Amino acid sequence: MASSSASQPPSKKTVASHVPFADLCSTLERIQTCKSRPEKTKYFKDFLDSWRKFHDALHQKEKDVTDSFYPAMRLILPQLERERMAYGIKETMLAKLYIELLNLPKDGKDAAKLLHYRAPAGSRGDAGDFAMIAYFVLKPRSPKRGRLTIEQVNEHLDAIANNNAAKNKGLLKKSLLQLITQSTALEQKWLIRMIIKDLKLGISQQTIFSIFHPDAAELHNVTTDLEKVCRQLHDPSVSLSDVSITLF
Amino acid sequence: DADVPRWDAFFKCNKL
Repeated sequence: MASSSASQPPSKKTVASHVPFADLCSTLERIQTCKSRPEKTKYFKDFLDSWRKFHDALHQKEKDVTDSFYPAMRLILPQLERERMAYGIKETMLAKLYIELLNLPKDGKDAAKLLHYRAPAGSRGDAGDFAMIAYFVLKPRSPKRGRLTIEQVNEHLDAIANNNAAKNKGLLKKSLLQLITQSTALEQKWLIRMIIKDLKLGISQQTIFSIFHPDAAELHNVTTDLEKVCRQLHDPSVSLSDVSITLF
Repeated sequence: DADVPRWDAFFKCNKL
């Protein structure tokens, strides 16, 4: 599958084509960093509410809108991804790729940190957290501003998954490089977590669902379809019983 | 395009 789809101009028809990936990362960073549950839920709710209001403004003159929070939700809950196939990327592959990309000396300190990310090292308590270790290695070496929207990030991730399914390692590496060379260190930290499918937010998927909509967890249990959950329950005033009529 | 709303106007985020 071609890996160049993300270079095409984004459609102006979706919210995701307007929202910088950096804004999602800032939100995730805040959710993860703050200690209390009310604060964590507030940051997610602020982002979600902004998305819904923008959605209303963007689609105000349209009928049968299928656009939803799904492009963001699938990045926030990557463990529930069903549409995209596996990335086939683990920490060790990322470590080797970063060493090559950043031209790090193979026997140097930073290469060792990436390759032996499980080893207890510094005082930061980030042993075993590859994304965190990569962040500190990448920080002085990455773009200061990210350029990608949430839609473009999803397109890049599609390309990575498609190239993995096609067993084309060269294109898989190329599509991953396209993604990371356009992202800041902070964005890459979150991209790594999305690819590894463990965001470590300190907030459960049940809580994320309950903030999105009181019936979201139930609908997801029935359908295991995140896109359907986001589309059908986009409007918080619509209940699952209203949706059920359309579903069955 | 004047008709297209701006995301920035909806989401106030201090960049980290």
